Amino acid sequence: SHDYHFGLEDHEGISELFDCD
Amino acid sequence: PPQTPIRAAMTSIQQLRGDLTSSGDQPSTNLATYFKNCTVDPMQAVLLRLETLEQAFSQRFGQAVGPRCTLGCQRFKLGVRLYYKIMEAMLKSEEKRLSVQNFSKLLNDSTFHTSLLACALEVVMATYEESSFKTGGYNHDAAGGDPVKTDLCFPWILDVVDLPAFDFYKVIESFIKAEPTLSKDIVKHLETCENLIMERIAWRTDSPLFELLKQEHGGGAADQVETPAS
Repeated sequence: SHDYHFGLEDHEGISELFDCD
Repeated sequence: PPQTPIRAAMTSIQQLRGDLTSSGDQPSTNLATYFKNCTVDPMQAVLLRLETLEQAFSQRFGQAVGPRCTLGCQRFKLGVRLYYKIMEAMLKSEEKRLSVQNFSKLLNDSTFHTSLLACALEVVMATYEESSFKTGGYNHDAAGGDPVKTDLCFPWILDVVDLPAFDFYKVIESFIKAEPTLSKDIVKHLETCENLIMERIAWRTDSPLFELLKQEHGGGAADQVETPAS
């Protein structure tokens, strides 16, 4: 991960970000 | 042993090309299966969009870089391989997380595809240091020629594919998660893009963010509307 801050929770992913949940 | 900047860049490029050797210029069998599982198969729309964006990207790349415009096609082809690879990885992850196999809404969303492709192209150009926050837009010819100033640094790609920064932002974290072999420099580059968007670009007057905020606040009431400045 090279110190990148991952902000998405376990229940969040690309589907939610594009309103496909 | 420590590497010179040129050697480090060439190693990065070799690694990227090596990682994508097994990725095809077309969707893999697995990816095609995800497409077929959709209520509406997005394959034709995907291919048509790529054709259109390749023309736009190559033309703008040539305008920015100069006579070596054939590089634009090469960059785009590498970007497409990465785009397919990441898409497949994302879908596998979502399938596992959500226990679904029909991603029709997502895969028929043009904004999703454009965002993912833009991110892949940004990674390719960052690898070739054509998009670099460090060098201030200059890159050195790989053959050791004179430095050439380019204007390809982020958010150049957003203008080329006509994509709001707000939408581009959505794919970044999932992109990094889907490709653990991304180098430290590339992850850092994407993180810088994220910060630029969060701090500045997403708040520009034409951003879709304001409409979404209005909707979120129950939109319509005149006294609730804020100007972009505030």
